[in-house]
Amino acid sequence: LINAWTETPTKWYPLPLAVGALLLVALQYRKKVRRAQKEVMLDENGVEVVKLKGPWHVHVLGALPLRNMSRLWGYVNSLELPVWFRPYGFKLYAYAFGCNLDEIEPRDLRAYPSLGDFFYRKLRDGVRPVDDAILVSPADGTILHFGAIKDLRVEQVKGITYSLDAFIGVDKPGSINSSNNPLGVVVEHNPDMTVVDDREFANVNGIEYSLGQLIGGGNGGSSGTNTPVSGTLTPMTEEPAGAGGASDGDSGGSIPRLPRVGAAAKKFEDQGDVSVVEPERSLQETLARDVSVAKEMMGTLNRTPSMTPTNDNDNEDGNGGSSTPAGRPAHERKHSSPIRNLRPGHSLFFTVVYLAPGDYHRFHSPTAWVVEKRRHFVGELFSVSPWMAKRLEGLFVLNERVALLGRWRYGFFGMVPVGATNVGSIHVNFDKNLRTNVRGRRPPPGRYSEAVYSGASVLLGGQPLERAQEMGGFRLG
Amino acid sequence: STVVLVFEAPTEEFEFKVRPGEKVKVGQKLGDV
Repeated sequence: LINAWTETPTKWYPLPLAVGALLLVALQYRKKVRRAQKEVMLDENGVEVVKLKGPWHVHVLGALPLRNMSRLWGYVNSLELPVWFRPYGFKLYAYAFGCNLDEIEPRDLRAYPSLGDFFYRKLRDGVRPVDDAILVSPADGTILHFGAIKDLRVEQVKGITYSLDAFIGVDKPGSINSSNNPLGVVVEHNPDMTVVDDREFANVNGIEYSLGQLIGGGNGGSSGTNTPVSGTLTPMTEEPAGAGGASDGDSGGSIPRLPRVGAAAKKFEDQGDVSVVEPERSLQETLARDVSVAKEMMGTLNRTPSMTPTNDNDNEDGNGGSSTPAGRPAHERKHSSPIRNLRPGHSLFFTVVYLAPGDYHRFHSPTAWVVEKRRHFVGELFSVSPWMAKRLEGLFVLNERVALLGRWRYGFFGMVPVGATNVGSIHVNFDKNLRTNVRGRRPPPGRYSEAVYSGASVLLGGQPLERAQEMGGFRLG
Repeated sequence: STVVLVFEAPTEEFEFKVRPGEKVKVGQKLGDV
């Protein structure tokens, strides 16, 4: 080899023209592919279209029926286990995934009928002391990433970002939001059509009350948050979808209906009950809770500028002026969104907490805040493990998730539980109508259904949550 | 599963009190002003 290396004479000769041409074509093709991968595709509304991007094994995973697998996994784990087997089975699971059995409630493992129930276990009171900090962890888990959000792009891992608009959705012009829906009627929102439910109810800690009961009787449709509260609240009888609660006339007052929107209007799809963990509260307790949250929010009872719906002031709309910085891409200026009107000296931040299979899988409120709306994005159910997050671009935008949006002491606040293959079911205690990982045709990525919680608290115009209050959780399948 | 928090806070004053990869528990300090 040494001889060959040292003694072989170097003989230069020109490449055939065809080889050079082929090389140029290959280089050009590679450049084009890379450009296409980096290109941000926008839909007709200017929102980024997210597509599966990543190495070949990501595409193989994308071809799997993950949602069906997830539901099958949930079904299998909902099967009741023999009582004698439960302690052995759950101890083995706890050993394999590092669960601390000393902190669960109930501690008797025979009390958990299935692995699904054990997975959604509760913790004993007092095992999680709550720090005095303004922001505390909403879950047991691992901090995957955190930082400031620049140009409305969130960093998934170093070098890979995704659009915040695509992640939490944008307010569409004409959409019904908490500001023009003060009664908190649940609204299913789809960017392409607005579907309004006219049942009269407000949701307080998972218990539904008629709006008439909640804000007091009387005629004339006096809406708004200044209506005095009177009487004792009693849960409203659940009406089947299509019963038309507003027309019954026995719900304590005349409530103005939201307008139906063309042919697209339809009844709200009843999604069934969701188990409510929070204890039932009296009106006095509810008001005391509201006042407590309001105090923590330091008197920010009024809607903060960040949540105030604004005119887009987009030149395309002809409104003139601009509240958004000049030079922002047109697709970003096209939408009104709370994340675009921050207070002076404020920025957007993010943090990602990953819950491993052995972790306690309920999530809690990370601060004192008011949830004004939720947006349910039906999507894929890829694993959200750190391994996957490093490989699949836009993972959190592709997956099914529930964006809970509202306000806290410093303005906008959003919390987004993101589902995964093994835990496709996201539960929110105060939202009995939310159903995730359901069978059926999936809407295209980016579409979401929206519910508004403005009727949950007369005082705060949303669902108030105290720091570390349990909000919901992830269930298997 | 994952929980993502997105929030507005004072740019200069807000500070995260955790590190990437750190294990956290419910109620543990994440950030403060």
